[in-house]
Amino acid sequence: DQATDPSIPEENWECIQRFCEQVNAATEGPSLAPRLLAHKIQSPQEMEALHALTVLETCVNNCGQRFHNEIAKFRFLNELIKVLSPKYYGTWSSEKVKLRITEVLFSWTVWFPQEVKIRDAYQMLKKQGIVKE
Amino acid sequence: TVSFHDDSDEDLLNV
Repeated sequence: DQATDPSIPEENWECIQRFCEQVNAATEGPSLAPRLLAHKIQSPQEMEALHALTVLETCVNNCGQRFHNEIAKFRFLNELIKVLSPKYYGTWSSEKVKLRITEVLFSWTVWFPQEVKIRDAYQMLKKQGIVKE
Repeated sequence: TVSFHDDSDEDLLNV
């Protein structure tokens, strides 16, 4: 909650790092953290969602293979897709948050080409016209 | 508890 405080526009890097450490320390960390982050990313508060995306990106680089395996699953990718899709939360999500999610997903297709589910999800979004270029 | 290699998942959302 501290790391994604919507009332503070700047990133609280100390707090984000503490969160990553907690994820690494707790046995359930890598499986629980993606769910917590997905919930925040789906927040109607733009600033909270943007902060949560920063925490997500930081965790992907700092929280090890198990966390990585979880975010590469449809179970997590679907939660990001819901924010983009007009059939779910896309109509009321902010353009800024949707653009940021698209950028994160695209970067993952580049950095993790071996993750076929990420590629499938991104290609589906392009096919459905939800992701343009 | 979640086994170390938990590869349970769901299908891709159809939108």
